[in-house]
Amino acid sequence: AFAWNNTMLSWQRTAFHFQPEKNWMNDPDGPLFYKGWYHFFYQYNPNAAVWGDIVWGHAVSKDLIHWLHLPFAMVPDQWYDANGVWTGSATFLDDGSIVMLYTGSTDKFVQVQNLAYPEDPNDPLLLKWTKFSGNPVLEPPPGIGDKDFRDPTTAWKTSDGKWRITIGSKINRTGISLVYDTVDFKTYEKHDILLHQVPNTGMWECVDFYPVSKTKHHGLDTSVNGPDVRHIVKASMDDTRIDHYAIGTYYDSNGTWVPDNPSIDVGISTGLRYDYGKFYASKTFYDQHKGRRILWGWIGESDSEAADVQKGWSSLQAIPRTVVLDTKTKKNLIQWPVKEIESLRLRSKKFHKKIGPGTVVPVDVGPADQIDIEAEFKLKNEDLEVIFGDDSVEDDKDFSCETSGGATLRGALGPFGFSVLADQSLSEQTLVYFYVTKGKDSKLKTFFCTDTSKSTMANDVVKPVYGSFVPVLKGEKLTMRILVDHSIVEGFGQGGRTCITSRVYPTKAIYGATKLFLFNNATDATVTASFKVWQMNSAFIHPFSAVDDLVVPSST
Amino acid sequence: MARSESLLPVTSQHDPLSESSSNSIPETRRRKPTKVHLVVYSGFLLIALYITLIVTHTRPVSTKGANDEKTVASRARLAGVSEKSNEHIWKMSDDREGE
Repeated sequence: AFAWNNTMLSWQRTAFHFQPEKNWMNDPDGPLFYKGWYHFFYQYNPNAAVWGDIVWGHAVSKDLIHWLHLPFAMVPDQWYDANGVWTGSATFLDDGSIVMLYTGSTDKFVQVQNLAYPEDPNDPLLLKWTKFSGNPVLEPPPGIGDKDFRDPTTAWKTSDGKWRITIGSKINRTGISLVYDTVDFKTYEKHDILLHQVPNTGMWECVDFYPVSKTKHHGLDTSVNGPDVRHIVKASMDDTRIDHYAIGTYYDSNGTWVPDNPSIDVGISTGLRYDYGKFYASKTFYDQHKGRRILWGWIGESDSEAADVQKGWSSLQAIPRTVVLDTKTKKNLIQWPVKEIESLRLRSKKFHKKIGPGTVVPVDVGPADQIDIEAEFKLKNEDLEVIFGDDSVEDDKDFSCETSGGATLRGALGPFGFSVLADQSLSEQTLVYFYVTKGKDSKLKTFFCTDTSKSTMANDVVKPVYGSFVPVLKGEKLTMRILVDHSIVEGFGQGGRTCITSRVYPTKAIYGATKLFLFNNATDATVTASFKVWQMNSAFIHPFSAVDDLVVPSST
Repeated sequence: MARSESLLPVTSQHDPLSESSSNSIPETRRRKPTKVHLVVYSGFLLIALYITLIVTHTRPVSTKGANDEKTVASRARLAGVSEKSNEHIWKMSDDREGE
């Protein structure tokens, strides 16, 4: 293992990403907005920086950014959740009250579904939770394994006025989502038909199901349906720890969903992903306060457990993202950090630089470990014409961010982008970039990638190259946004059509030694980059104090 | 190459230990022949020690591996949720680098 020291490890804690004060965190649970507060619950081990002894951590915020830690919402204190109060989701009933369904791991390690609700609906902080006396409300049905039945979704209304939920599972190697109807959340009627299933995808966990508008950019309540609506099914693949989603049509009459394109169905390896980096067990909720759908995602570590134990904590949550259907392509979602993150922007600098092939340019922004970058790139038309007009340049059908050698592979039109969390000598750097190729039929094909292979000298870290194809429509400039917050880098390509989150652990490029560079490693193209870099403030996430925190930063 | 060639003769010429040992061995042979047995036994002992060292050196590695496997199969897997540790990914990437 690498000899981490406290200086390096202390630097890894983030300034504005959600994380508990110490120990282990994983999936988001039951996010919601209630009486002026955003509530965030999460899987939490209060005893160690590794998974185990899971309780529900709880925090509140007025703006999804400035979080205040509250006491645990639920702990394993009943036989039906003795081995863990696992992942769950919230539903608002018609009268505005909240029900929470969650998975409990029983004293015999059977996965069952339980019901809980706030003890005092008048308490905006929802401090106390009552577990239903009739728990568990659901047990694994015949044919489903005791350990293959977890993570109930938010419920949505059926046309006949019932509530409907789905729960992930598997039959042999087929990932499935079971469907149940209920009127009171205490008794349930199981559907014989599944919401959906995909062979050879393994266990589905943390299934999410929600509508998106075909025409509007605002979010939709989970129960909305109609001709202008598409439905998203997301499942977290137990085998690969990847969150896959697909766009399709939901049939209320029988509780089934059909993907638009079966070749990129849920869980198919070439299918759509929320994020092509590290992003798992995600969950959306409808924010009725601002009419948007918000996506939370658990960002695990890429280092070793030993390092996590040494630093005393493990895992982050991504900055909450709005999620909408891309109304231009209609084939993918668009994710974007919530507007409120911009309240942390401090001083900024604007740049306009033209950089030739094989160039690395330092960007003078001071310390670069808490920054927000928004950039657009333009390739010279002549350069494009040379490549696309030259029949001897073959179509690059095989390019892949993950397997084509990272940012060191030089092509005619890429890679170009930013080197973040770099030291002065570039011995450590994380590269976020575009790679443009001559694709099928000689059409422009653009990839958005993050190369972490040179991010640290440490040897006990997983350092992949992440990324995927990103749709670029005619007339669009290439744009990217990067949020750098110590050991996490979140990249958003082309307005959030392709997203990449990575965890990196530099040993030299830390504190004041963290630099930002602009690079163009293409062999033929000159790139013009126009970008703005903001220094970011800390969100000062801390335990709630009734005296101090009655006045918190106003929501934007 | 040039450097190592020039160093070798110098080291052998100025090694005082080699000279003193070559002088002392014949003397001890003459005066106390029973010590030859001691030297032989010591030799055997050293070989045994060497073998023991090899065995004990490899054992912790394999034990550690086994323990790691247990950790990787881990509480999360045993309890029935997805693997939370990175150890297997890390091992896979190590293997790839090794290849």
